[in-house]
Amino acid sequence: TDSFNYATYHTFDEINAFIDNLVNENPNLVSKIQIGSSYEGRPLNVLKFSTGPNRPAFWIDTGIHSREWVTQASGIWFAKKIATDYGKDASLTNTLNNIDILLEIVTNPDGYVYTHKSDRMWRKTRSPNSGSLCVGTDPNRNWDAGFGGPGSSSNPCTETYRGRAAHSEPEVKAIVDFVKSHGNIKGFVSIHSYSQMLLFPYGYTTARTPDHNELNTVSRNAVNALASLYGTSYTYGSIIATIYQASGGTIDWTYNQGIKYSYSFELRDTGRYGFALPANQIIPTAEETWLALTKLIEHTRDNLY
Amino acid sequence: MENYSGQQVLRIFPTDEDQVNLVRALEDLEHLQIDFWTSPTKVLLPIDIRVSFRNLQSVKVYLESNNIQYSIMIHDVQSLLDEEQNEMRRNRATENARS
Repeated sequence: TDSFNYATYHTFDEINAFIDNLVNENPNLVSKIQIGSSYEGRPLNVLKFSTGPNRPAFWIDTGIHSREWVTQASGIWFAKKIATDYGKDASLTNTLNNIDILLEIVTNPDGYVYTHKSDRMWRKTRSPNSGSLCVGTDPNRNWDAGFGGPGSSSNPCTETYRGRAAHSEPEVKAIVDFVKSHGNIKGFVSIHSYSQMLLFPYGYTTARTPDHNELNTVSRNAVNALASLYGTSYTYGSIIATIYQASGGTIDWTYNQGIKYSYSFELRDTGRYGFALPANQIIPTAEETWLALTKLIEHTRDNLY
Repeated sequence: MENYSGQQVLRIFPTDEDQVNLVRALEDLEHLQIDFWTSPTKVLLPIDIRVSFRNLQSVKVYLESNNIQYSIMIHDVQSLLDEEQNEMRRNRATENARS
C-alpha cells in the first residue's frame, strides 16, 4: 500500500485489493470483517483496527451514496493513515490502545460499481422496486428513524426514495445487524459530500437531542481543527437546522440506538465541482477531514459512557 | 456509460418560500428528469440541479419567468467527467508502466 496512488479515484476491485494488502501488511493491527453482501452479491467489507479484545469501537463509513467519490477515496486515505501512524502518533496510539476503529470504505458497492461502468451520477442502491421500472433506494433514507417522514420520498423514481420498508436494503441491514450485535460502538460517523458541513442528529425532527450542546461543542472544535490546515470553512449543527429535514437517516438511527457521538460529514466542495471533485483535491480533503475526525474520535475515547 | 454532454448544473438562489416551492415543484415533473444535487428546502440555501441538454431551455425559462435567480455552476458535466476519466487512465498507465 506504500505505492498505492491515493491521489486518484479507484474501482471497487482496486479498493478491495488495497484492503487485502493493508491487512496483509499489518496483521497485528488490521483485519477485514465481511458484515454482509450487497443486493448484487458484493462483499460489504469493514476494516477493523484493533490492538486488543473486547474494546469499545468508533465506526466510520464512506460511500453510502455512490456518486460521492471523494468519500471512498478519503476512506482509503484514512485507512492508510491509521495503519501508518499507529505507534508513531501519540494520540492515535493512545486511541487504538483503548478503542477499535471500524471503517467501511465502500458502503454501497453496487452503486459504486454502477458509477464506474454505467452512470457516474448514480446515488442509490441497485435493488429493483416492485411495480416500478426505476431501480434503487436511497440508503440514507432507509433507516428506522422517522422512516417515511418528510424529506424522503415514496416514489421509487426519485433520488430520495426511502425503500419499501426500513432496513429493506441489505447494505443498510448489514450495518444495523453489526451495530446491534457489536453492542459497544460509542461513536459513529457517516461521510458524504458535498457542502462542507459537520452534522449531528436529528434530521427527522426539530426536537433537540439531550446531547445537543455537547455535540455542538465537539463539532465546533472539529471544524476548527479542519480549517487549521487549508482554511476550508465548514458549517455545523443539527441536520434539520443546518441543511434540511431528512427522515430515515443513518445517524438518527445510530443516535437512537444509544450511540451518543453520531455525526455526519459533507465533504468538499461548496459547489464548484459538486460530485465531480477533481482528483487533485482528494488528499487535501482527506488530510483536513482527518483532523476533524481525530477530534471526534479523541472526544469519544476520553468520554466513554 | 451514460453521456452527460451538454448537461448543466444550475445553482438556484431562492429568495422566499414561494420560490423554494416553485423549484420543489420541478421534482414532480418527472419528464424533465432533473437531478437534484442539493434539495430545495430553505430560503437562502442554494439549490443545485443537473438538467439534461434537451430540457435546459425550458427549465431556464421556467426559472426566469418566475423571477428566480440562478447561475450556471457547471457548463458541461461531461467535460468534467471526461477529465476525471482521463486522469484515471493516465494514473493507471503510469502504474502499469511501473509494475
